Amino acid sequence: RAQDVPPFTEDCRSGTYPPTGPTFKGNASWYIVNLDLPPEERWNSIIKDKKVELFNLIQVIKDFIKVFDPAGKIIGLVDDELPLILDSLPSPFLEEIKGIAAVSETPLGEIIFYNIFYELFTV
Amino acid sequence: CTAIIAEDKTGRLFHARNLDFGLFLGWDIKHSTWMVSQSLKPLTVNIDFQRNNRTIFKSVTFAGYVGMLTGVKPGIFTVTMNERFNLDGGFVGIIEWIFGIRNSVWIGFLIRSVLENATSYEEAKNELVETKLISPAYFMLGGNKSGEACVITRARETCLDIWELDLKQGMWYLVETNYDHWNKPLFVDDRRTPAMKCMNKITQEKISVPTIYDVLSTKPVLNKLTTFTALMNVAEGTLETYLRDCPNPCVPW
Repeated sequence: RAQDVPPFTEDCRSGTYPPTGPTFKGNASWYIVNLDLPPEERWNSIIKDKKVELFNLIQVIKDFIKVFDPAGKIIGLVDDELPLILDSLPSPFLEEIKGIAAVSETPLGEIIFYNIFYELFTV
Repeated sequence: CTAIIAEDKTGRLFHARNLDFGLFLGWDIKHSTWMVSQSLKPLTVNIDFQRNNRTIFKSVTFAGYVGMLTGVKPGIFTVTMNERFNLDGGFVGIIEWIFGIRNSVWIGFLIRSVLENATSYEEAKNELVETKLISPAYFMLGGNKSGEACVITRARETCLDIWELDLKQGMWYLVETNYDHWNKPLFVDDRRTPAMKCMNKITQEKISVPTIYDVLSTKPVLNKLTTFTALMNVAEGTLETYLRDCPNPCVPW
C-alpha cells in the first residue's frame, strides 16, 4: 500500500495493460488530416467534433486569467493585438490556425494563444 | 512529463510518454484535479497525417493545436518533447519574435516539420540539434535500429547535450522527465527515480508495450497532471493513446 502514500514510490505497478480501471479514462479517437487539402480546411472535421471541448478549454483559461485581471485587459490584448503581432507565424501553420478559428467560431487571437501556450509555460 | 525509450533483447525499440500539463493553472477543489489538465483530456486526438492517401506520420495532439509534441514516422523514427523550465524560457523567445527577431522556430512546429519531412533518424536528429528554438526543450528521439535513441537537451540557441543509448554499457533505456539528466531532479518532483526503479525491475528481457505502460501507471510517474499516456513502436508504426486519471490518493505533479 506504500504506493498510495507520499512519496508514492514503493510499488511498481504490474498487469495494468490492457488499460482498465480508475486510472483509465478512455481511448483517444483517431482522425485523418489530409495534407493534400488547403491548410485552412485540414482540421475541419476534427474541430467540428471538438468545438465544444475547445470552447470549454479556452473558457477555463480565460476564467483563470480573469482572477488576476478582472478588467479583462489581457484577454482584450489577446483578441485584438495577438493576431496582428503574430501574423508572421510560418506557413502552413498560420493558415491552419486561421481555419481552426473560423470553424470553431473562436477569436483568432485566442486560437493563436492556445497554440503558443506550451512555449509560454517554460518559465 | 515522463518519456521512456527502451530497447528489448531482440533490438526492438519502444518509445512511450506521459504528457503532464497544467501545473498551477487552477485547482478544481470539487474534483480534486487541475482544471487545464482536465479540460485537455477530451481534446486529445490521434491523427494519421496523410498525403496521396498514404500515411506520412502519426501523432497524438490536442484538437486545434497544430504543432506536434509526440509522433511516429512508421519504420523510421519516433519523437517526443518534454518541457525544459528555464529563466531564458519561451517568453523571452516570444518577446524576441514580437520585436521582429524571427530566426527561431516554435517547438511544436519544428517537431511537426521533422515528422513530415525528415527521412531518417540522423536527419531528424540534426534538425532537432541545430535549429534555433523559441523555448528550451528536451527532445527524445528513437530510431528503428539497435542503439538508435537519444535525449537532446536544448537551450534556445544551442544544444547542451546529447545522451545516447549505450547497450555495451548496459544502458538499454533512457528516462527523461523535466530535468537535465546530469543533475538531480527537484526533490519534490522526482519522477525519474521511481521510473528507473521500475524499468530496472522489469529488466530488458521483459520490456514491452504492456510493461512500459505499467511504469507509466506507477505514481508519481502517473500524477494529477497526466493527461494521456502514448505508446509507440517504430517498427510496427503503431501509436496507442490512453487518457489517464489519477484518483486520490495521488501526488499533484
